Amino acid sequence: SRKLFRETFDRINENFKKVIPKLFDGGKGELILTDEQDLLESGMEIVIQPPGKRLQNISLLSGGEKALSAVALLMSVFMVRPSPFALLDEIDAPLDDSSVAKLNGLIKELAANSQFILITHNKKTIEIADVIYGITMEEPGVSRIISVKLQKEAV
Amino acid sequence: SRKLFRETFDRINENFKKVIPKLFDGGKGELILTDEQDLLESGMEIVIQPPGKRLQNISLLSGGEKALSAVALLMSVFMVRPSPFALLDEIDAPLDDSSVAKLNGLIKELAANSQFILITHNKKTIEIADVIYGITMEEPGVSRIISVKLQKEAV
Amino acid sequence: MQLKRLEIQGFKTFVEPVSFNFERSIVAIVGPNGSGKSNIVDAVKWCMGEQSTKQLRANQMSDLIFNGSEHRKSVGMADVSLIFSNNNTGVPSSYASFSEIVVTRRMYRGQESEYYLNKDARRLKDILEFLMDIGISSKAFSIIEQGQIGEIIDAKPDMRRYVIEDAA
Amino acid sequence: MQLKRLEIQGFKTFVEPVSFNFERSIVAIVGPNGSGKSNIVDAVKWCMGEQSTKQLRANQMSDLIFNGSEHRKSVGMADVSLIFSNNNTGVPSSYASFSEIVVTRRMYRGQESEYYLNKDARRLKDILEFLMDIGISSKAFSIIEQGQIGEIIDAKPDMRRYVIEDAA
Ligand SMILES: Nc1ncnc2c1ncn2[C@@H]1O[C@H](COP(=O)(O)OP(=O)(O)OP(=O)(O)O)[C@@H](O)[C@H]1O
Ligand SMILES: Nc1ncnc2c1ncn2[C@@H]1O[C@H](COP(=O)(O)OP(=O)(O)OP(=O)(O)O)[C@@H](O)[C@H]1O
Ligand SMILES: [Mg+2]
Ligand SMILES: [Mg+2]
Repeated sequence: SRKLFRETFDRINENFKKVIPKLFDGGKGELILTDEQDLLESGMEIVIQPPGKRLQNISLLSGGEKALSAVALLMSVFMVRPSPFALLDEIDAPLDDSSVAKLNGLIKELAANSQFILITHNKKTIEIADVIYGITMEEPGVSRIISVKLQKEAV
Repeated sequence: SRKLFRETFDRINENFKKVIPKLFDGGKGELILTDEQDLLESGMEIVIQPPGKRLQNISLLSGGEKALSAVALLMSVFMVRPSPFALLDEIDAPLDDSSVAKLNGLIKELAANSQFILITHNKKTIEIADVIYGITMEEPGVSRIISVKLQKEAV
Repeated sequence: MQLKRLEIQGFKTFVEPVSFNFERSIVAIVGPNGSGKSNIVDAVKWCMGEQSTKQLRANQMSDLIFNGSEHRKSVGMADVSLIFSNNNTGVPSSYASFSEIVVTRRMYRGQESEYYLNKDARRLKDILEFLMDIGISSKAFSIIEQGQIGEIIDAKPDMRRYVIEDAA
Repeated sequence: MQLKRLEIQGFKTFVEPVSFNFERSIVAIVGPNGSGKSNIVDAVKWCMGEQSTKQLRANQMSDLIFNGSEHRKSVGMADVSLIFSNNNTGVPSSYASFSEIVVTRRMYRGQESEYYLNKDARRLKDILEFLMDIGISSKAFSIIEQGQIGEIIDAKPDMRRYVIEDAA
């Protein structure tokens, strides 16, 4: 229904406005409906202004800036309606060390209510995990689990 | 001309057959013309068999396996006709540590005849560079070069 | 509902049965290039009813069953189960009495897929309805494939509304 | 011919003039997300005559000139030069006597681009011919944009032939 769509949009947008400055160390983010009069058909624009930069079309963002913006939207949705799990395959690949640290900080914050399954090559991301599954092909062509490491309980 | 195309293809293919086992620690690679009778129109298939795996369509390869195969082709072409430079933007992003090490080994081998300009976030890749340019936005929105580090002469 | 376990057998490179326990909040999956990490994402999407081979990085459905390796023959069946634990939030009433719900998809080479909910044979439609009730689907924004993180940014504005609709 | 230097001014985020010396064999370019690294790739492709805004990650040509920041106004011109040194291999005969060849592209906001070879005004066609003679082009396989390394693998077989043609 229209009312539900509008309410959900507003709540996600509130979160998005808060999450962007966290991930970008400043700057602004906002979601805009392309047609407020027609909530059942309206599209959605994403507006991002990294700190100190002019407002520009999001297609001009860098690879890492686009990934951070997408993560911000994903997390903003999660805060409104956590899904039974999130399965994220190498979302940290385009990110530099400082962006990875901010991403991981946000995941830790949300992990209290949601479940995150992260496929990664990045050592910093592995550090935040409660459990680590190693996949191996010791027998070529056949995937097995080599080890499950339980990280120390977070104090 | 047809003769030149054929000769160039054969030489690149010879290199490709040698480079794939180097990057994949074994396995086989080959280039195949889709229509040998019509060299002016023929397409080109790429066949990759990672070590210990069955021969499969290359579309089934993983993200990292595709990147390594593409690099193998690039280097095979370079060995036949080095271009004035190669400009590679984060080609190491999908690779694990061992694949990055093999990629960098290959770049070092070819660097004697060619010039490589590598944009990267990976510390291992930075280590093989002769010169490192740091790009900064200390003034937000404005790119500058912060430093040029000359690595010690390779002994 | 929370995801508790994932069991895979015969799907792509997981010819040997494996089981992942997802009860902890943050689980990392690591391994060399080509070892089978993204195949796990495909297994989850397939189990949730995904019908498009392109979305499963396959050319035809038989590419989803283990095709063999240098020392092993191909097998004839792929079987993936998602085990959800009932933590009393977001549970459809018809399932309130179960402590666990197991969604299973099984396929024999050359045949149609079979679907099960707690070992009862069902239709695809029943699986999709159950998953929708608990707030997840194979096309949900919360499953991000390798290399696709920037996709929502590059998408057209009308395509993006599904992100709000899913959550509504 | 080898690439010796790259000079950028007014192009995207490089409002201040910068110069990169590429005489060494392996040069690494590093920096935080959004700092301007991939803009360097766009600058090189633009200088080499690239006409498609999509290939330059822009919506219109004016996106290529510095559009301003929080504390600076936009500027009216972008200017990029590639300086090649003549090491006597692969040099077209008409340039054999030059020790350096400078390819320049300059654009004023709202106007057509101007092209120069060693400071002489030329047409785009002359630039493309020169670059072809020395074995490089903005669409060459040896320039790989961010996220595109797997593209040649996913391309159709007839599209792949250009890799051999370029080298022939
Ligand atoms: N049906 C199948 N039978 C056997 N092997 C298969 C099958 N389908 C895919 N594969 C193999 O699975 C491998 C790809 O695995 P996957 O994409 O999960 O790797 P990955 O761990 O994600 O690697 P990366 O880190 O490079 O992304 C390929 O080598 C492919 O040949
Ligand atoms: N004409 C312009 N004027 C000012 N800024 C611009 C212009 N065109 C692009 N930009 C800015 O340049 C930035 C993108 O830079 P670039 O893509 O080079 O980053 P990068 O260093 O490659 O980052 P990453 O590591 O994330 O890939 C964006 O923030 C964008 O807004
Ligand atoms: Mg993968
Ligand atoms: Mg970049």
